[in-house]
Amino acid sequence: EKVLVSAIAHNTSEAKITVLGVPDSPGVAAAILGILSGANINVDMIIQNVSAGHETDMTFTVSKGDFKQTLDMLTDAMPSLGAKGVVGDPHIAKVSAIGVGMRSHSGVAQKMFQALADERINIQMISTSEIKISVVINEKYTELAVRTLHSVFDLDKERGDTIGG
Amino acid sequence: EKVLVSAIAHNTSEAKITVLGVPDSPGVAAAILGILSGANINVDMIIQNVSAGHETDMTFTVSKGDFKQTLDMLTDAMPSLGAKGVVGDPHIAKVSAIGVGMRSHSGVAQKMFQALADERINIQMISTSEIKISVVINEKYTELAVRTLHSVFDLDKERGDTIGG
Ligand SMILES: C[C@@H](O)[C@H](N)C(=O)O
Ligand SMILES: C[C@@H](O)[C@H](N)C(=O)O
Repeated sequence: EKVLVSAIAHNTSEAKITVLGVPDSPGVAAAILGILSGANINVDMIIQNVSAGHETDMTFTVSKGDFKQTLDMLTDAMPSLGAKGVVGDPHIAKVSAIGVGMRSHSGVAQKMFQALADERINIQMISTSEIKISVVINEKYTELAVRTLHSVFDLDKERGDTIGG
Repeated sequence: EKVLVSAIAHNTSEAKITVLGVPDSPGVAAAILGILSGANINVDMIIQNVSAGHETDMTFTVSKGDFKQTLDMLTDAMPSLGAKGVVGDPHIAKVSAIGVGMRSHSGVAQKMFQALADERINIQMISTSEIKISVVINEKYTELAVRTLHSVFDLDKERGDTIGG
């Protein structure tokens, strides 16, 4: 099987914020992003899953520096958004497996998720793009997760090559 | 402001499936992907948001051709996964705004989501990557969504240029 994952990336500069229980109707997502873009808050990940009943949650990541201000702004906006709550956590890391050959995510995802499970690292969020599978985990597991994924996807060998080991 | 969105992409070949109410503990995501990769089911998007209490939902997209088989397989696996339900919908479209200059998703996302809201198109799922914001909508709105987003992000002009209009 050709090499599917070519690199493991990680980012511990972000914090996650979730707006809970918003109505699943047109205009709600725009209103939430309107608050953030109006305040010039940079957003990296945006994740919304299908709704349960007529409500759903929306999570996004901002820089740790913007965490407190964003949490406060959205908490103030809860009534106008019709949200049930706003929660957040600045102690997260995003860890990604990157591979341009990934036509499908199934096999790589299974291997990645199993490697994290074997180390008892809980996956808080999952998001994919054509060439990447990203998970959000507790920041304290960043090094363990990156080391484990390097080993599972045989990315250690490259290091050996460059040093002549 | 420099052009942030350079293209609108859409894909109506996929179906979504959600495994509802799975335990938020290590190993669950690996088990679900294990079922799919074991059956050689190709998966495109994988979305999991933060858990409410100790449970969460996991959604992924498969080709419309794999929809029925995947739904059946996961429904059978519900007891072993500890899931509360499995639901799905083959009548979806993924629509994406693509822009390599997107350092942050806020402003572009707000504009994209507002444009869809103005057409009363409900956003079922949201997922982002460095250069892209993707939404899942009802398949019947595909052309309307693509046309609306082309206009909002001034991508119509390009067409005018090539025809000399
Ligand atoms: C929840 C939110 O995404 C809503 N469905 C909307 O279209 O704005
Ligand atoms: C729900 C699922 O992602 C779980 N948290 C896991 O780590 O497998």
